[in-house]
Amino acid sequence: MGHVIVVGNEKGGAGKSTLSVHIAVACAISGLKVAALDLDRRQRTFERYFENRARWSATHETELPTPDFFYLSKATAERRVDAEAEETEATRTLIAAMRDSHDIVLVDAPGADTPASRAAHACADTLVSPLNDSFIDFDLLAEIDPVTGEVGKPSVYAEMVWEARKQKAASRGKPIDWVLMRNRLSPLDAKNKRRVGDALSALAQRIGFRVAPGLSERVIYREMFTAGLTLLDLTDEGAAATFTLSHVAARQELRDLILALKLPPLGE
Amino acid sequence: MGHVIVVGNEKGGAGKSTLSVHIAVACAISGLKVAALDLDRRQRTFERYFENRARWSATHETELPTPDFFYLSKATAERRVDAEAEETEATRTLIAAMRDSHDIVLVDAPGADTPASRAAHACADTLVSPLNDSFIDFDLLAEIDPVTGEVGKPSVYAEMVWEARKQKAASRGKPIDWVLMRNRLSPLDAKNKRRVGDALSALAQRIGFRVAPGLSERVIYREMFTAGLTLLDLTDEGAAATFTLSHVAARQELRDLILALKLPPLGE
Ligand SMILES: Nc1ncnc2c1ncn2[C@@H]1O[C@H](COP(=O)(O)OP(=O)(O)OP(=O)(O)O)[C@@H](O)[C@H]1O
Ligand SMILES: Nc1ncnc2c1ncn2[C@@H]1O[C@H](COP(=O)(O)OP(=O)(O)OP(=O)(O)O)[C@@H](O)[C@H]1O
Ligand SMILES: [Mg+2]
Ligand SMILES: [Mg+2]
Repeated sequence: MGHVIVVGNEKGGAGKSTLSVHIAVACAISGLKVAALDLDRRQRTFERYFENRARWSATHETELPTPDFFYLSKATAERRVDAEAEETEATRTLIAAMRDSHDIVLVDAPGADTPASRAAHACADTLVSPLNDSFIDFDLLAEIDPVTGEVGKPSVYAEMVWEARKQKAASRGKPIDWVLMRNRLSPLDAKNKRRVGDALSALAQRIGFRVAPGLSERVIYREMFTAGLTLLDLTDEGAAATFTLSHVAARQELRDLILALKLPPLGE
Repeated sequence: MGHVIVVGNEKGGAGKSTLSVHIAVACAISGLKVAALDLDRRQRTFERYFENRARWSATHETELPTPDFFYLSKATAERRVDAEAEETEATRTLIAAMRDSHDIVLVDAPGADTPASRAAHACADTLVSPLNDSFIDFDLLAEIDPVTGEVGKPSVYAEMVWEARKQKAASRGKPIDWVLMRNRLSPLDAKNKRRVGDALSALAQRIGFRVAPGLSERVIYREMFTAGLTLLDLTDEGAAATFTLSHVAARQELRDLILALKLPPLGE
């Protein structure tokens, strides 16, 4: 029975697809069978990264560890409520099938509130939510008092996860391990970083997530998109010249992140 | 007859709301009557920034230049095609009303493909699209050959703008001035920055946009969200202590960006 990881955050550009790609490659490199689902049918960033990877593999006659992609069929019902129910059901069925045949199921959720995204969240064993170091991103989790810094009322995405947890509990699934991960961290802006960090610690207790070590802003996490490669694919033999201090630090960040996810198939 | 600015990019987190807030404040500070519309009904970042601003104004008994917000009513039709037509029509009607009563209409589009977003794009006089310095963001404009760097087939967002331009032409509106603006630029990553820059110049010719000076990654563009303030509100008298080299550079960036938009009401 595969372990379901949903990479979710309704906030656009938080780093969901970037994270999905790197987690998928890390798991595939460890020898796990990874089933992948890209719920953003317009952008398809997650799929596109691996389409580029397949093309690179072909032109370089190299095998690169890659997940198996699955595809959600579009709803056909005419009435809105029927189309939503159709999409919800199709998502559950597909994820269940992916679980039966793979060690890891990785779902890249869209930066929007859709029935498929909600259904996927309700199937998650691990929910990983990247977050920019910004109160603009934080605002989708909870309100915050500008003067006292006190965390207030939960906001739209926290409510979506709350709903997903209720649904998972109702279907007797194990509790969702909600992991928040700061992304695109800059070595500068110490004051803003500390304020966001404090707000996250305060909120973690209240709405039930844990904060994992995050990823810094590094060009290496995005500059190889057109080739479909990640830094995990750069090996000493093949690309010794490209290794810099930043790459070594990036490898460590990714390693720490994967460990922090405590994924059962990786025996953590 | 007001000038309609749509801040659009289907790619999440490109910087639409951040840009919308700063353009709105810049125009309001210049004395223009600004009408604002936030099409992201879940996140409402644009609205939230000004809700925070209103609260700050109240507690500090200060008037801060602020746009007038308008709200799109939700579609009620049961069938999907009917709800989409309803949303499209409501958007057009609302933007027309905003144009009649204000100098500037500013629409913050969502990071998703919605009927309201498409309708707003088709009403734009100026379409401003921020873009992260990344081939992941670029992928929504066009494909790119990883080896030759050659720009290929236009992608989902370029097609959306193409459709909007056809609709505007059909309704005898003046052509949409499509301005692309790089956002969150880092002083590092010279090679990736150059490659993205070259791809943008090549694409600009083909799909008809111009590239304006962009914004660097600066904490000042986001750290005052909870107070609803922008660096444009920091004046020498009130906040001399906060002025740093970065703030002066940020002011210059914003000024250059607004000038580059060549907005008729600003007499450019
Ligand atoms: N740690 C990082 N370092 C550098 N660039 C990053 C990092 N994380 C994300 N990015 C860049 O930030 C942008 C947004 O990332 P990404 O597309 O992964 O976010 P997303 O949450 O999937 O967005 P969407 O809501 O549109 O699906 C992309 O241009 C990506 O290349
Ligand atoms: N120039 C910048 N410097 C620093 N931070 C920025 C800059 N532009 C945007 N950000 C930050 O990047 C994140 C995404 O920005 P923003 O919310 O404005 O994007 P968006 O395109 O409106 O996203 P969405 O698709 O979710 O509507 C936010 O955390 C914001 O604070
Ligand atoms: Mg994505
Ligand atoms: Mg936004």
